[in-house]
Amino acid sequence: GSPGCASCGLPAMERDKEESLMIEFAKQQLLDKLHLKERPNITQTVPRAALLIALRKLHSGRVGQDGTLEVANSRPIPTNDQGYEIVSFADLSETEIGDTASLSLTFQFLQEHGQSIQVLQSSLWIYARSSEDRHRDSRLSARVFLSAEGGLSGSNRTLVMEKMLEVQESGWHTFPITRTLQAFLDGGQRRLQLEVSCDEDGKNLCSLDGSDTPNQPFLVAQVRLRDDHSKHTLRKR
Amino acid sequence: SLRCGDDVSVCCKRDFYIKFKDIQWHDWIIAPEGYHMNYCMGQCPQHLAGSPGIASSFHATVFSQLKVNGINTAASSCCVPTERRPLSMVYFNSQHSIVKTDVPDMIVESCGCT
Repeated sequence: GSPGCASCGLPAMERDKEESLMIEFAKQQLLDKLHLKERPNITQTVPRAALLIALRKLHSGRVGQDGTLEVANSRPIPTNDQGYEIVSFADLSETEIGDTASLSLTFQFLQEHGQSIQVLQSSLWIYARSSEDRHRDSRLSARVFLSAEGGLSGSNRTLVMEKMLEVQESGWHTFPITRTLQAFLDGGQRRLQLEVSCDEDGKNLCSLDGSDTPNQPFLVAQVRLRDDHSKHTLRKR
Repeated sequence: SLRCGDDVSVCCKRDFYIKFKDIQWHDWIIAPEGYHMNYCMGQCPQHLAGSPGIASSFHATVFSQLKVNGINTAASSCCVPTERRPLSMVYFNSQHSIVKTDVPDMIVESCGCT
């Protein structure tokens, strides 16, 4: 172990006692830096394939079909503000399964008191199956609705955005929801409920074909923590 | 910057690496695999004060003012980090979302005497 600390008077320690102290110190330091009170308990596992797809999208920097640049390459966050990139999977226990079902997604968010989140950019990633009817127009209108918290599927919802999808081939599509997510978080709510409709003759090409599909819908957001107290401090310019 | 060996005398950087698997944290931390919680230790005798480079710390500023003004005090120079870098982390939070963030100034790269 190390010699005693001449200035603080700590006695010399055995090496393994010192090491376990250092490990506890490291754990506490990491939790503090991540603004976590304790280590998260992972109770529901995300299929590894879905995890890899989401992480790949987070870092792909790919230009979306609507020409917007995905979150990964948006404006860099100034280094003195701790920024986060978040990938959130929908709570599938509340999502209906089946090709005629509407795709209703619930995302959980938890905000610490005294802190507010600034959303720099956010998008919803949805996987749409290809149209089975090869002879019809390969473009399909997709709509994203915001459901009132706790509302039933289809009731009391507002249209967030609508866009045309190319469904010649199955594939991923992004729906920018930056303002929607910012308004949701500013409202202090916890459960963001979205409904996605890609209706083709009664079939929803965006619905899930199974709960363990690797093509699970997910939400990507680039956020920055705003410390509410800092709002009241005057800064020297 | 010196790297500490077994016998520590002069200011140096002690490497200390924690593997998340060893502390059962690898289920919620996706990357990296571990954390280099290096730290500085060792003595800074008077003739080493301010070497091997000026340590960027409040203590260094005060100490150099004392020296410039020829004020002899009992204060001694300290062994502190002179270079640090961020730790990039990807982890699950309590809502099972994946979070990626760069935590600034988490890894000590080198040490020096104030």
